[in-house]
Amino acid sequence: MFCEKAIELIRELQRASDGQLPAFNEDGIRQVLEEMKALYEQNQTDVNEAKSEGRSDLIPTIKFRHCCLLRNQRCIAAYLYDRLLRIRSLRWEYGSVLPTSIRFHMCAEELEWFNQYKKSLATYMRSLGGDEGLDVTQDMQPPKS
Amino acid sequence: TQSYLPVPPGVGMEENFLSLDDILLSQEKLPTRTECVFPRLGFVEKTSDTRDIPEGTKMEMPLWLAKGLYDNKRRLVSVEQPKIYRQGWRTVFSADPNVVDLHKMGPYYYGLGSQLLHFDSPENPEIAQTVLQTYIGRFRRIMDSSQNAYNEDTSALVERLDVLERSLFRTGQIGLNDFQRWEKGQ
Amino acid sequence: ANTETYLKSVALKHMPPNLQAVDLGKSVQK
Repeated sequence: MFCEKAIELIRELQRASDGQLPAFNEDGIRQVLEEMKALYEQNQTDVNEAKSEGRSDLIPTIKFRHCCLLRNQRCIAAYLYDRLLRIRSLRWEYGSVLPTSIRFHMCAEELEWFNQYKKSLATYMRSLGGDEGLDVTQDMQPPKS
Repeated sequence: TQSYLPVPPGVGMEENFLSLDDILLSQEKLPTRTECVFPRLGFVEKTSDTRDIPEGTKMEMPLWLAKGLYDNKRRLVSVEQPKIYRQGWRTVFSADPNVVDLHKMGPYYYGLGSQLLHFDSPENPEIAQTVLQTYIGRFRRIMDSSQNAYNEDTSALVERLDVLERSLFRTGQIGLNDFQRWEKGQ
Repeated sequence: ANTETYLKSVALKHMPPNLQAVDLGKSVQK
């Protein structure tokens, strides 16, 4: 059945409880993209045949494959987006320098996203509290006193 | 971490596109029947010896695919209700919703029940009503147990709950723990 | 913009032409 690899990506994240960041599954993403390419090419062939030879009986199959393409797209987008949410939370938990062990789990594009996110947050914090700005990532817990 | 805020699941019949919970919910299988031939897809249905999926094939299809193929006008697939939503089980739920192990029978009892309403059936109003009344009937115990189990093993309390109910229980526990920490000045 | 750039570079640009866009409004709870 199609889309098995895609749902595995989602399950992998679901298993990583409480916002932990598992290693980036580059191989998994690649496999899903390859499946999408194959599905799309098969559909292109069938669409051409349906048009040129009047094979309207191929329409259900074309629709089936299109559903699978949409499913794969959705799973990949959700996988990547959820990882960004976890990475974003790391800025608040660890500060602007992430531990090596966590950076090791991130791909180059995620590191770049994190750097941009830090900049956006810094710009925002500078805009608060008059000239001095305000570090809103401090004092996340009430002081012991 | 407290700052990790995943995309939440949709409410009722809605799904949130980027919600991991909704994606997993939509992976649940439904009993279906093909209402036409699906050429060149015989390999998908492993029991099929032919190149095509024949018309009239009964197969367990994931919800996402059933929703994508379902169309009132052009019948490609028809969807049956899973047992837990049929009359026999609806009677059980109306008698006492608390006796059912919704983890074993689900684990997405409410989610899948809501999604079933996308497929036309004369039983849909009753299914909707049963799902709603079951939730109402079980809510009180979940709330009470989540508020009274402090700093203890809760596995026995959640083992018969469906996914939505476990989320509810977790929310109750978070509230309880937060309150206890506040009382202690933490 | 940051998120869109990321999704495009990691995945969307490698997808079939009609699937290269994702509406990030869908990330907002309805």
